[in-house]
Amino acid sequence: MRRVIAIANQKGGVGKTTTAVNLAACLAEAGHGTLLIDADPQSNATSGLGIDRSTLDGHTLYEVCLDHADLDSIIRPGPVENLFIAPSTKRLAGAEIELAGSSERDLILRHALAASRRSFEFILIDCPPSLNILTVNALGAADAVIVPVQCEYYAMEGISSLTETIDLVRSCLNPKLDLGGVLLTMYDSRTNLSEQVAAEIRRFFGNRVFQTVIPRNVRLSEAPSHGMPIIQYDPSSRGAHAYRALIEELIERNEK
Amino acid sequence: MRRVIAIANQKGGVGKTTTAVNLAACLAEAGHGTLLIDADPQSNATSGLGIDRSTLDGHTLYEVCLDHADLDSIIRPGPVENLFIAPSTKRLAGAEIELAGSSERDLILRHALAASRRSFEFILIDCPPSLNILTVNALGAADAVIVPVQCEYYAMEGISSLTETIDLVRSCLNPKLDLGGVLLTMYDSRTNLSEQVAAEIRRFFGNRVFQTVIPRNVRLSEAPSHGMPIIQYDPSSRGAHAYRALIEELIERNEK
Ligand SMILES: Nc1ncnc2c1ncn2[C@@H]1O[C@H](COP(=O)(O)OP(=O)(O)OP(=O)(O)O)[C@@H](O)[C@H]1O
Ligand SMILES: Nc1ncnc2c1ncn2[C@@H]1O[C@H](COP(=O)(O)OP(=O)(O)OP(=O)(O)O)[C@@H](O)[C@H]1O
Ligand SMILES: [Mg+2]
Ligand SMILES: [Mg+2]
Repeated sequence: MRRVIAIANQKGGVGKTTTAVNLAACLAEAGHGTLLIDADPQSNATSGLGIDRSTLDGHTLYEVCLDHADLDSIIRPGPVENLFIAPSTKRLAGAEIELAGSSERDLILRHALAASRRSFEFILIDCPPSLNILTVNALGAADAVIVPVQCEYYAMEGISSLTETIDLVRSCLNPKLDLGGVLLTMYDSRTNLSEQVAAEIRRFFGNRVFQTVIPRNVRLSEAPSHGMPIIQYDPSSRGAHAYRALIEELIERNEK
Repeated sequence: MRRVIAIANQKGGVGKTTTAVNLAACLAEAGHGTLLIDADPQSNATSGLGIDRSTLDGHTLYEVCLDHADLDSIIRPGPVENLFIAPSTKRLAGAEIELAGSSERDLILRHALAASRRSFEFILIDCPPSLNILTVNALGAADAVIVPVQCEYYAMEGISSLTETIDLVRSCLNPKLDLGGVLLTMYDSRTNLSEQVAAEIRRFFGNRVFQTVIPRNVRLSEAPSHGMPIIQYDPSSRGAHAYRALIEELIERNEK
């Protein structure tokens, strides 16, 4: 049973890529065949998994969205067994303008996934920090969306426009789209702010907030400079423990 | 002599809004008439200065971009003397699609500023985390751009595509656009990562990096929840000292 999960939030720097990369790596480590699709032209997920962009030569998500290349033709193995990635480069930034006129523009990713012959248990999609065509494509293709929220004031403010977008996509593009969960990230137990924001988010979303909270942990921000997910860079760090706990909760939620 | 400065970086969460709000407030405190334009649909700069979005009723940047309203008609006073704001709401997110077909779409903000009869010494423009029409408009209207860069790996990666965009805008839209400076933000002296990234950025940009470095300081992230700039929320904090030091450096650079 394949599960497609978009990792989205238009607020910038809330931990979307960090969550996409590490959730994917932990799912793969636990034996689930996992594909990570990098739908952000910043292509941080691509470099976060150690892929050298200069070796991609025309086999990226841009070619799938604009030249009708098969998704399968761009998939390559990641640094962990059972983990694969559909990489991107900054060229994908052109998709917004180049797709603006096309009638099918919102469903390109869904069609590409439907045509794929690869079988993965989980497909994660890392989204850019805006509610543009790439994010709409990810929401249109997903079964569920995980929303990382940094435990800070500005990040909290933006939540209502995201849930409105999710409702809009559900009503006119993808009726099966479910809010998979809100994930509190960069929680710093030394500050009141983190606790205040976390309490506010729980009041608003109730049990749709994951019990697992990702702490602020410098090892998580060091790992990408080595091109590794946290379970390879520092498997005993608080960051690694938190993302491992998250997949257990995710799988439990899925089975309900 | 009016100076228009865009605060831009397509990487999310690097401190664009925090820099725009606090730089504007410090310039105003030092006696310079300052306007902050919120060009981000997230409208964090608007709430960061204590403006209640529900009181804006059609007097926002959306109306200037889409309904040809005068910029002067939306300007309102900020929480500090000499500080004014041109606010936004999430409605501005529609500008991307609604302006896509218009031939003048890249110069709307420059024309609106040219038509304004208000006189400010500094006009700051807070940009969204993407290289879209709103950011291009800000770069098209600006004399200079300040690039906040978080002292983290992913933020460093994105710099080259931003400088490419600045060069592109300079060559076909705004020949006077200057790189005003790269600002290191959220510098955490306890981590090696901050020092490594800072050293790398200085190697790449040389003296275009501001001497002033903004430290990670929780008071900066608490201030927005009170709708205040740091000089009001906690005037003796390290964050307030850093942004005050920054304006001195900025004014010195301007005079050269
Ligand atoms: N739990 C954490 N502890 C410490 N640092 C973190 C944590 N999560 C993410 N980071 C760091 O914070 C920064 C922002 O995270 P990340 O890039 O994953 O966010 P994002 O939402 O994907 O950003 P964007 O909006 O630009 O796509 C990165 O430098 C990352 O390494
Ligand atoms: N020097 C700092 N110390 C501590 N926290 C900071 C600092 N600068 C910014 N922050 C906090 O980090 C988060 C990201 O900053 P901010 O929202 O200003 O970035 P941004 O680049 O404007 O984000 P976006 O890309 O979404 O527009 C905010 O919650 C802010 O309060
Ligand atoms: Mg990201
Ligand atoms: Mg901002």
